[in-house]
Amino acid sequence: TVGAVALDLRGNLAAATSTGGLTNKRYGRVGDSSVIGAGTYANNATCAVSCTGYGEYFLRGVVAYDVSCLMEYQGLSLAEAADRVINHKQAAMGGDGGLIAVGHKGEIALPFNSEGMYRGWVRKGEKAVVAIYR
Amino acid sequence: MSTYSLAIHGGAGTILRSEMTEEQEASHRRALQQALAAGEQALAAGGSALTAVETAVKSLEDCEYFNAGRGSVFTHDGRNEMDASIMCGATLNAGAVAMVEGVKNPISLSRMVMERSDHVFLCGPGAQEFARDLEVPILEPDYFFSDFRYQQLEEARAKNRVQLDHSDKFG
Repeated sequence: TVGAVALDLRGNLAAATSTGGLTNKRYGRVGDSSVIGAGTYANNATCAVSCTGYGEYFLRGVVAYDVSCLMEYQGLSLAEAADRVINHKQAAMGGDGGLIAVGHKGEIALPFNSEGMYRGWVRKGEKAVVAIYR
Repeated sequence: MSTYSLAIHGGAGTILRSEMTEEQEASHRRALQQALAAGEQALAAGGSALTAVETAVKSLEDCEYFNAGRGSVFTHDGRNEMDASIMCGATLNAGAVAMVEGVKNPISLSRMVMERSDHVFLCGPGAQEFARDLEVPILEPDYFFSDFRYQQLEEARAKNRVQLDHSDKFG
C-alpha cells in the first residue's frame, strides 16, 4: 500500500491511497485503502489521512475519519489524535500498521505500531526526509 | 496560506531489517525521495493538494518495490487486483475504485470517478468498464509481473494463507 497527504499554498488538504491488497487474497476481498473514512480521509477543517496495515482493522475502526473526529469533536491536536488511534485504539484491537496525516496548519504526524514503515515528508523551506525504521 | 506540507508512505508491516540488503534499502529510499520530490514540485508551483497527492502516489504506483500499481501483489489465482481512493478536503468530494486490473495508475482512475462521474466508489467489472469508457489504457498482466511477488504468492499458497506484502504476518 502507498499513500500521500498534502496541504497546498491555498490551505486546501487532500489524501490519496493505493494498494495491491493482500497476497493470495480470494473472494473479492477489499481492504481499507479504497474505503473513504477507513483508509483515506480529508477535511480542510481538520486533517488529511492515509492509512496502511492490515485493512480489516482499519475498516472496523474507521481509522482515517476517527483521527479527524478526535480533532473536530474533542479538540485534540493532530499528533494526539493520530497517536491515540494508532498506538492505543488500534494496538488494543491487534491492528498493526500506521498512518500519515497532515493538519490544516501544516503539521505532520506519522505514527505506526509495526516494526517498520516506508515514509517520507517535506514542508516548505525544509529539507525532505525519508525513513523506514524508527 | 503561505506554506505547504506533504507526507507519503510506501506501506507498513514488519519490514525486518534482516530482510533488506543495504542496496535494497537504498533503492527504496531513492524511490520514496523521487515520489516526495514529484509531489513537492506540484505544491511549490502553486498546484493543488489534490494534484500533489495524485502525483506522489502515481510515482509510487510506477515503482515495483511497493504494493500498488506495477508492484502489486498477486491474488490467489495469480491476478493483480488493485484498489485506490482520493479525497479533497476543500469540497469533501471523493473518488475510489476497487478490484481493478490492468490499470497503470488506479489513483488517477479514482480521481476520474470523483471528477467525471456522479459516484464515489466503483468496483470490479463496472470500474473496468468506466476506465474503458474514459479511454484509460488497460495494460497486459506482464507489466505487473515480478518474480519477487510471484514467490510471495507461492509461499502464501503453500501455507494456504493471505499475507501483507512485506511481512511474515498471516491472516
